[in-house]
Amino acid sequence: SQSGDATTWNSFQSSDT
Amino acid sequence: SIRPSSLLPVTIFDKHSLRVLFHFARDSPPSRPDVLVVIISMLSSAPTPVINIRFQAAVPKTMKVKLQPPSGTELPAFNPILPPAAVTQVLLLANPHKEKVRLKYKLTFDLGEESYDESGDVEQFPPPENWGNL
Repeated sequence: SQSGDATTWNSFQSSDT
Repeated sequence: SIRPSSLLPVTIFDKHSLRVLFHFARDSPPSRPDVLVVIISMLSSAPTPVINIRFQAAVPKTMKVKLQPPSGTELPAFNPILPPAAVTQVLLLANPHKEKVRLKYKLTFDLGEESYDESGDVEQFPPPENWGNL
């Protein structure tokens, strides 16, 4: 049942610098 | 100190004279077998410097990603008679439910007069069952 991407994602992370 | 595994690195990006590799460390951090340590290498073959390099990553809600500060944000112009330069950045990926990993990245950098804003997916990760012993 690959009807689209049901994944919920975290927001993009970068380093703390 | 990070010990590299013997797994082949994965080329996750190779455009505009910039190549980005994921190499997987052999060990997990102490008492965190659910964490994969990824060493990111960024290499340039451009005839002018690459500057303002910034790598960002996102994973599904059931996982967590953390990026350590990069070794730099610039790469010098490629010179074929000098050893290659690289920007290195360590990424920690927690996957407590041992799911198949998907990672989205954003990569921005400037090369000459051009600014690039690139993105993509990475799915070529070692099986979570083997993390900590790669």
